[in-house]
Amino acid sequence: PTPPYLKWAESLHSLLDDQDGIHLFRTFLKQEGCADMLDFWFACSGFRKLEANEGNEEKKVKLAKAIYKKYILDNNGIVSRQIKPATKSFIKDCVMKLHIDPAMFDQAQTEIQTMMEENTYPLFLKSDIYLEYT
Amino acid sequence: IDSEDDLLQECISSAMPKKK
Repeated sequence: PTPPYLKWAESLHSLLDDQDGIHLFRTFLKQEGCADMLDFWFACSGFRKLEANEGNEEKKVKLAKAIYKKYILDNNGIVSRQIKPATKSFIKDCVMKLHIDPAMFDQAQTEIQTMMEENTYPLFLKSDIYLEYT
Repeated sequence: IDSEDDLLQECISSAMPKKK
């Protein structure tokens, strides 16, 4: 069978589908000062999943506000800097008008994912942290 | 503030793959 760490090199999704892979990738991102990108990516996925449970509107509003405040509101934050202004104002609008939709962070998540696929993920595969692990 | 952080953490964990 293929060892997990070889699978991690196949795609970002294979890496993010494995607990140990996530852990190692996060350690790398922390060194680079951008672990928030990964946390934001998972927060978006978690937020979308909430949809399945009915009756937690209040929780959804609270969570949408928390994600917005932590990752998007501060224009100097690592996540905020990678998201297009139009995407940010769309999310701001949703939060302000309480238009809470399970897909409201999808575009922002895609932009962060593209950034990881083109930038931090290839760097991770060449990093000492990954090479030492293998 | 704490509860917001807890909510975020819970949300992040819920999206992570379970141990295989």
